[in-house]
Amino acid sequence: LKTQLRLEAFYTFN
Amino acid sequence: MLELRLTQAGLLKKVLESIKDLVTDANFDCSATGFSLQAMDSSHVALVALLLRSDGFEHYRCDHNISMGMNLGNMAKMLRCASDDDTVTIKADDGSDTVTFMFESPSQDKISDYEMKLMDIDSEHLGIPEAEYQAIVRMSASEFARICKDLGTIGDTVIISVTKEGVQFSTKGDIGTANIICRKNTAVDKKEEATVIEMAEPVSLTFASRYLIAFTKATPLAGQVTISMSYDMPIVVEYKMETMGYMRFYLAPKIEE
Repeated sequence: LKTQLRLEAFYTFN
Repeated sequence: MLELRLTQAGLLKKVLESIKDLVTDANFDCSATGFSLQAMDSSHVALVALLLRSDGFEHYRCDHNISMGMNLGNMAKMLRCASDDDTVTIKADDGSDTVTFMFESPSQDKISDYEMKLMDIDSEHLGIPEAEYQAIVRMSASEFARICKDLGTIGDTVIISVTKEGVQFSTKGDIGTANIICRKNTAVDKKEEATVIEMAEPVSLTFASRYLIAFTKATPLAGQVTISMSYDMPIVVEYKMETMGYMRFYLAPKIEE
């Protein structure tokens, strides 16, 4: 089963 | 005071049509660089980054940086009232809670203005560093749209794999499987039909089809699409608008647990 990652896993909030 | 004049309302219409289903509300940021937007979809899986460069406008006046919160569906509704070859002027006074779109027909015999309410939006800006990608594919934007649409009818996810020979799109669903290989090819009649691969390492990643399909709403903006991938990083799907800037979509991958 594959899990959908969210963008916060890669980038930080400014 | 903000006043931006663009001779082709059609471009702005296409921009709005390509993002309004992905993002409901967003802040448009206006600075000396240009008219830009960065917004995530509600699930924080996809992000859109738009830049319309200031020098692409016929007239560009932005006295100081300003952020205008807009409902993209409402903005699209107003822009649909413009003809593609109308000139559009976007105007806002300092401190105003409205923005005005003025449309002028090419012969100047019809002038309309639409005033839209602005909204306060808590924007969550992500810092996206410039990155070197392991694989970059440039291919026909309409071909990419066709592939996403076709595979989306068969499976919920698409595996995109890049090798130096080409790019492969695969899916698996209840009814069966599908594989499409686009080989690199620069011997084409029209340069937008070329498939160009720049690759440091082969990359294979899995993405949700419905987001890729949503991104392809931007197909009318460009002949070619640029797809950038690195292992365990969001994919970037970019439509470059000649002289004006770009529309970039970022999508987080799906990973095996």
